[in-house]
Amino acid sequence: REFTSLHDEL
Amino acid sequence: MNIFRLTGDLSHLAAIIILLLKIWKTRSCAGISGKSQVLFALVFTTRYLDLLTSFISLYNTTMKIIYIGCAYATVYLIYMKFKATYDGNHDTFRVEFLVVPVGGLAFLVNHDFSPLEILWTFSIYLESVAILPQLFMISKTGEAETITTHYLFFLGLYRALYLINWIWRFYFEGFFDMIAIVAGVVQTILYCDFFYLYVTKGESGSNKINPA
Repeated sequence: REFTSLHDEL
Repeated sequence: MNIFRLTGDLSHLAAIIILLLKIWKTRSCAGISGKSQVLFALVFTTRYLDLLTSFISLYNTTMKIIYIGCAYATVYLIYMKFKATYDGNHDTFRVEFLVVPVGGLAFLVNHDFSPLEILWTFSIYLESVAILPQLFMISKTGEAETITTHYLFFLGLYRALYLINWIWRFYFEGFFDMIAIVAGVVQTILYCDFFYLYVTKGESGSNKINPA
């Protein structure tokens, strides 16, 4: 699971 | 990006700036829990490590840098520059009772057992309880300066707006992050008592709130 695609929020 | 998330981020930014300016202008951190501010600095540090590894957008990177910068500047003002005004006798919440369980939970319940993901999960769980030392300090002193209540209002509002953002994203994008949502609900619930006081006392114009 790609970290940045999962967590694009602040 | 949607309006709820944008207003949420701006509300969060407003809270951070209000606190930093309050301490800087009054040259005093009386009534402010340094422990909560250290926890927030830890939250941003563990959550925004991806600043070093990836680029999502100019907005995302800029806000992360501002949040981290202001968090450390606030901690610096409290524990170094205006240390003499720090009210250590009332800032006595045992933060180890927060950090240790949150750290353990981050290892047990996460989306992926990778360092970056576990640190992100730790930061999400920690943020939901990071305000407790501040709320505890206010309950001990029995009052809070008006500007501090505005800080808490915007800080509480930001995650409440994020909850609406997650409803929006689930409905329109099918995006759903159980960990962030559960932690966000807990975080917002912790402010409910304060929100009630803020609204009721705010109307009566009294310059201090006295939580029960």
